[in-house]
Amino acid sequence: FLGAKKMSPELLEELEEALILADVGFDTVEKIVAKVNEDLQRKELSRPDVVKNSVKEAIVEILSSGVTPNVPSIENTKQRPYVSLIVGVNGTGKTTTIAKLAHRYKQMRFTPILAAADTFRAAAIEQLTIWAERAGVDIIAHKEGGSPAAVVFDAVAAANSGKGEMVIVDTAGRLHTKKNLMAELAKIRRVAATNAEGAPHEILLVLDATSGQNAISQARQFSEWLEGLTGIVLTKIDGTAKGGVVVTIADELSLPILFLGTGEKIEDLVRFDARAFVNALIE
Amino acid sequence: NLTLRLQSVFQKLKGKGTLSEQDVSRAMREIRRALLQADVNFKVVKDFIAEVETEAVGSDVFSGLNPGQHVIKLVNQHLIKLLGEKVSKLKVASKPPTTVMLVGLQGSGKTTACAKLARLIKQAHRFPLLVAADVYRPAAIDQLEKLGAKLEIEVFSRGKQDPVKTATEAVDYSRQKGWDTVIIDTAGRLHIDEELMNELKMMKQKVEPTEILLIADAMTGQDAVNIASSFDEQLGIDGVILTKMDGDARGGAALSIRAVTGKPIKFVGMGEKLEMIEQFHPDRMASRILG
Ligand SMILES: Nc1nc2c(ncn2[C@@H]2O[C@H](COP(=O)(O)OP(=O)(O)OP(=O)(O)O)[C@@H](O)[C@H]2O)c(=O)[nH]1
Ligand SMILES: Nc1nc2c(ncn2[C@@H]2O[C@H](COP(=O)(O)OP(=O)(O)OP(=O)(O)O)[C@@H](O)[C@H]2O)c(=O)[nH]1
Ligand SMILES: [Mg+2]
Ligand SMILES: [Mg+2]
Repeated sequence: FLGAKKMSPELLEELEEALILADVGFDTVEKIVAKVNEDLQRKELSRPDVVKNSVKEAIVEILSSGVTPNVPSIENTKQRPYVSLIVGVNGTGKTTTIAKLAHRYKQMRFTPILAAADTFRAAAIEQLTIWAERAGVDIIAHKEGGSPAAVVFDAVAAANSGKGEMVIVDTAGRLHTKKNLMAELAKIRRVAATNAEGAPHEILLVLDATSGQNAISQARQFSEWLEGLTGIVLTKIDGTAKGGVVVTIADELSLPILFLGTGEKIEDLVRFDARAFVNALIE
Repeated sequence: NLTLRLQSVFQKLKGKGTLSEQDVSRAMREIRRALLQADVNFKVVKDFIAEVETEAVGSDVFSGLNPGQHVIKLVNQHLIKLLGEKVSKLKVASKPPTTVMLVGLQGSGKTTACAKLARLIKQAHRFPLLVAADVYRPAAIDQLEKLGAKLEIEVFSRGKQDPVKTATEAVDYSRQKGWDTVIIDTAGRLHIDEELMNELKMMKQKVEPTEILLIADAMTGQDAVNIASSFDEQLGIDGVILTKMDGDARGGAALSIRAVTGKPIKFVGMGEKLEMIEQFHPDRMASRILG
């Protein structure tokens, strides 16, 4: 009779713009707007502050959907060695993130060992070796060009021989569209399971906050090839990009975002906080 | 798929010769969605749609095409025109050496692009010198040295010394040794990092490069306009290399960058191997963006 209740076109356009500029994809924005239109009373829909809060709540809810007590962590898992596999496309910040994780877990009194399983890219092993020195942790590395799976195998063996209780595996960046490289990664994952019960306990996808909708495709493919991811690390959030694409990823794959990379130094890693993230997304 | 979506928009238009304002506005909503999903910047999409809309209304459907195909053809033409000239070569300095600075955000593919360009230059029977001016990233110098060794191209490095000093010394060195093209690899940095942007400005001032190329990742989202305009305003860029185009990113960042800087995309990176660099083709990019 009065027509479907919806927020005003101006308010809608303003919200759409803010969310899309933050890289929350078109379809996800439509979904959030539909939910807000449904949840709010007609009179509330004309109040920008009420609508904005409702949008924020909707996003917080989506981001929290993957956060269950089943999210694995070394703190809640008894199995040792605890193996964490770090994956993602080229240049997203995997190696640097591993340095940050090593630093963090060392400070928490765990003894991480790094596995330099990127045996492909020029000076990848040198890069991780320098980070291992800076973090004060051991590293297992072979020659450039060698088998990544062999490095993982040796790292797990080192952990089993008492060198450490945690293995963090660095892998070469690879585009999710390259079947042979993704198959190689699936093999690395299987090898990680030999001699380490329950391994890999974590598979973290490292995503660059400046990436657009392609990150969704990355998450889907890496998840498929690795039979599931356990979480996401979103890097380079210290830039001007807002990383809104994780909203769609959380919605579609129910994955928790665990950490944010906030810079290039070893301390530049923070635990993900959905509310703080959403406030930054829409401001 | 955009073609199918447009066809359903125009289902009732069979036999009509011209497109009305209402037909067009419904079609533009689909085009807008496609461009946003391709990561073209929100504001760039707005301007682009407005431009295409004015031309589409009242236009005669091209013979042999249905209205949906007609709209796509118009959009495609506009995209190609916006994306720019096809053959965009590297400038050669009137007085050697030609100096090229590669700049951009962390992880965009600069070091790899330096090596790829050096290889092309060598193939063209010129004499490239690579310069390792990233003194921050662990093993960055190692990385460039390994790539240079592979190509049998000399890499000039002065360790962790001030990168501006290294760059200027490299240019002097090139004059002494007869290298006619100097390719400078710089550290990845944020456009909002004042100190590091000043370092680039200082390097530009001292080196007076023939060309400054912005290296941008093809999967960059809405932020592409901020990055590109900031680098262009602060430093001035002469062209762009779009990397990791061998993936399935639609690459809308190409349109955003071009729209906001007016600078040409000169090359695209098509893989990790050093031979995987190609000329930019605006027509191929346009169909890719449209999906
Ligand atoms: N500003 C900023 N830069 C970062 C962050 N994380 C990583 N980087 C930088 O991003 C660049 C790439 O980081 P890497 O750790 O080498 O990335 P990667 O994923 O291991 O790269 P590949 O192994 O080549 O695929 C480096 O210059 C890092 O310093 C972050 O959170 N913020
Ligand atoms: N698939 C693919 N990978 C690429 C391409 N260009 C570069 N890469 C990869 O992207 C990653 C980052 O490349 P780098 O050359 O180290 O990037 P960078 O900009 O120098 O990084 P920083 O110096 O840390 O800012 C590496 O794994 C490269 O092999 C490309 O065109 N396609
Ligand atoms: Mg790496
Ligand atoms: Mg580099």
